[in-house]
Amino acid sequence: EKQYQLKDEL
Amino acid sequence: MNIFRLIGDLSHLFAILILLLKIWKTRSCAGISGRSQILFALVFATRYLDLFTHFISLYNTLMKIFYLCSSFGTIYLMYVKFKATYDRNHDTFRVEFLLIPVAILSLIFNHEFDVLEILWTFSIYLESVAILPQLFMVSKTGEAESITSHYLFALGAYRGLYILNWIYRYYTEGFFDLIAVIAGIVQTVLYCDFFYLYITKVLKGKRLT
Repeated sequence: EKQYQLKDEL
Repeated sequence: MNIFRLIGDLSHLFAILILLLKIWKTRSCAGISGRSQILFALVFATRYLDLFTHFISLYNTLMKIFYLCSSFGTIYLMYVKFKATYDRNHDTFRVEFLLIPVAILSLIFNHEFDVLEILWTFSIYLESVAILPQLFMVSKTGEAESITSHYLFALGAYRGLYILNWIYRYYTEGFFDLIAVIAGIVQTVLYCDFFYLYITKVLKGKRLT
């Protein structure tokens, strides 16, 4: 399963 | 974090704060589109669901909480506390014309077909057009108070600065998010006409008409 792409921007 | 991103975030923060302060100090939300404010609250609510699933940084968490609380606070002030001053006759933009295409686009063009990812994409697309009811209202009434203009300028500057941030990140980290970049460009372009009026009129002390 692909990991959730972290969103570091707001 | 780079300087463009930081100033962009601060500009966004500043926009939200001046709007809240304007409503609070004048005890009136005249000239503000409640529909745009609801769309922004929806943007934050669908984008920041990762608050519950992933920790990124203290800065990230605190800013997200601030944006969420302040946008719902603005809605409370507009629709409950200062309801009588809300200019609903001029706030008539049909938001379904934005919501439906944005929902369809986010289901088609996303990074991955996953609930969080689709909601994030939906929020990015929606944010790019969420200001339209407000711009529509300004064009309909034919004017905006200076403070409303400052709010719009700070809000537009935020996404413009994010574009510089993406250019910087592309060259320094190889970071590139096509969805965010395209939506960010659309969002900034929508403010261009307003930026022009702001610089030529509001900064010279005239009202925006």
